[in-house]
Amino acid sequence: TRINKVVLSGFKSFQKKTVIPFFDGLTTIVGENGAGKSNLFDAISFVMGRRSSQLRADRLEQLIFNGGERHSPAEEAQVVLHLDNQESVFDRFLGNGSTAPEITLGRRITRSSSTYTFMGRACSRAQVDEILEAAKIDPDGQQLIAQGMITDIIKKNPVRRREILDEVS
Amino acid sequence: TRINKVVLSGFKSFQKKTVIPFFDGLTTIVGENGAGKSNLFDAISFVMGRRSSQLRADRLEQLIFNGGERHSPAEEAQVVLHLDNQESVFDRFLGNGSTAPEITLGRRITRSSSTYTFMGRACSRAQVDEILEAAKIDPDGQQLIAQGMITDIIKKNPVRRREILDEVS
Amino acid sequence: KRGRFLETLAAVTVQFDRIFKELFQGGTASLELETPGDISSGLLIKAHPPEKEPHVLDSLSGGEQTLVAAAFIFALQEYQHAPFFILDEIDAALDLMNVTRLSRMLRDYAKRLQVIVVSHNEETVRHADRAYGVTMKNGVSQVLALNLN
Amino acid sequence: KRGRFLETLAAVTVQFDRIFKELFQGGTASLELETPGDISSGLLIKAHPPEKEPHVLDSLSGGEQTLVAAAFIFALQEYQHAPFFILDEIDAALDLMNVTRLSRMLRDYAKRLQVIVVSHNEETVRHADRAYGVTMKNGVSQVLALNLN
Ligand SMILES: Nc1ncnc2c1ncn2[C@@H]1O[C@H](COP(=O)(O)OP(=O)(O)OP(=O)(O)O)[C@@H](O)[C@H]1O
Ligand SMILES: Nc1ncnc2c1ncn2[C@@H]1O[C@H](COP(=O)(O)OP(=O)(O)OP(=O)(O)O)[C@@H](O)[C@H]1O
Ligand SMILES: [Mg+2]
Ligand SMILES: [Mg+2]
Repeated sequence: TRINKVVLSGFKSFQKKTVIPFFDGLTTIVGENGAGKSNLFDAISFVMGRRSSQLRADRLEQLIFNGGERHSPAEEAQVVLHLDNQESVFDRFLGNGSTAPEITLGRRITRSSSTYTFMGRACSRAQVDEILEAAKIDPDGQQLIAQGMITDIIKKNPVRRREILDEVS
Repeated sequence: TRINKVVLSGFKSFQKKTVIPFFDGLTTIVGENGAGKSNLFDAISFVMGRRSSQLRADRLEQLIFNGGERHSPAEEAQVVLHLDNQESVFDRFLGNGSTAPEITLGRRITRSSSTYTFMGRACSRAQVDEILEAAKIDPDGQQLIAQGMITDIIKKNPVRRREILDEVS
Repeated sequence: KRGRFLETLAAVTVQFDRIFKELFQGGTASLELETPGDISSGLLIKAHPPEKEPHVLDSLSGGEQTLVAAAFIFALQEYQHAPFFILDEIDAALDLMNVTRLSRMLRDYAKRLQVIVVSHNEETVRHADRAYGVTMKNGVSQVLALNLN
Repeated sequence: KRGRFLETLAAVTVQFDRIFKELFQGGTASLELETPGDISSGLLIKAHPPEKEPHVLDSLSGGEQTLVAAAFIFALQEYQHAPFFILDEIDAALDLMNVTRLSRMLRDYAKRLQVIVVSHNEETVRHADRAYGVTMKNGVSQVLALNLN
């Protein structure tokens, strides 16, 4: 599979609905300090199920656009991930032999609720894990490296490092 | 005061005796990855009394030049720090109303010993601390920032951060 | 399963050493169990850059540690085949030569999987197929597609 | 002494805010005790970049955290007057604009105290009075004085 598109609204510094298409090859994300690059990284981690502590927040509600100085805060944060299904890797989740060129995984939080969606319909966290696993995506895997975390594998205690290899085998 | 000179031999990747003069103003240290820039930083931290764990080593003996692939290991590591005394801030340690334009602080380790020197003569660690303090040098202070440690003050727990202010006041 | 773990370890170690040699232009690296054969013990990383004595991993420089970590991550990928890498400022500690080596390797992986990299480094951006610029105005972020020519 | 601590805190806070404003071209910052008046409680850093809502310190970006940390270190220095700064790659997370701002500030401090900075960044080196190049050959480091013109 590959990421076709990321759609965010109300997530961290992305106040309004923002659509970001992704393509094959090497894409770089650039911009000044504090612009929102790592927030975009967090959005992708968030929709794939990472916890608030891995997203530089103490609680999920801190992920909702807080208004800055000039705006009012958002009511909710939502991120939808569009994943390519042209190789049919997700077909078994689509029901009744149907297929689709792409699937969507979403996650929405308000100050008091947190929901996951698959193809726009509510689903459980466990189902999201299962869907991602079908495409060999591990939200906690070594393919998603947050800022400052590249040497984490070096600093890890050897048993935790071996557990990473357990996950892989 | 200021640092007039740093003389290292057998310390980490500095096999031979290396003399590095320092001057007023802004000095940058440049070079490729793995060249030895942070090792030079470590040498200055080492002579001012920082522990092996703060010098990227498990034990002091790992600070001795290990030979690389092509050379034999050194027997000992020594660093001598030459500090300016033209403002007489160190006079009270020089004995009998004498003075000198600069003082030297040294630290030498072998696989089985560790000694500090002041003006070439053996002294205690406590004396080194006292001498540095006279010049407002704190080996564990916020004026000496190791690679990757700049945001340590941000990540510290608030009580340890307040203790830094205790030290200052 | 003990057998499967040891098989994975062997396969990943071969890749780790190969990728390490490419990033360091020599030297050797390996992954070993603390207690050989005991799959419940920890996993050690042995990294030996060219002309240096293999040493405590901590005593490697910032840039060297980044390259060792990247070699490990890429070695896992050769085994796992995840569909993308998303890497936030992994080049921060690298000098120009090593940014170039790492970027070439990322460009190579980008032929087979999606690679998304956040970077401040012009040399990294030079290797990209496309770029998005993120800007902030009045506390709100916006994303623009940039022309790389 | 409680009085002396509170006096130090007040003095350092004034400097912290002033230096923060210069590095961020606006905004406000302060240092506060977790429990006001209780000098055994922890010390909080409140950092509020321009046009942003003051937020959890952790949610500041890598570059923003570097600048906040630098402001804190410089604020302590205004009070302590140590004879030198020795800083190893503190500019790693900064964009070009912020490297320039930080380097100008370091250059300013360099008039009053000795400043020694390890850096890979050309912009940082551009602000230096002199430079030493460290090279490694066959596992041995050497230091050369470089000509900055
Ligand atoms: N919930 C939120 N609402 C509004 N703004 C937020 C929220 N959470 C974080 N921010 C802002 O986002 C900014 C950080 O953005 P981000 O970490 O993405 O920067 P960056 O582009 O990665 O910068 P750098 O190059 O320094 O790493 C902070 O200034 C923070 O105030
Ligand atoms: N005791 C020792 N004897 C010989 N070499 C050593 C010793 N300790 C460390 N080294 C070598 O020094 C090198 C690291 O040097 P250093 O950390 O100073 O690099 P650096 O110039 O700061 O690089 P970077 O830009 O990546 O931070 C390592 O490759 C390590 O093998
Ligand atoms: Mg960032
Ligand atoms: Mg270094």
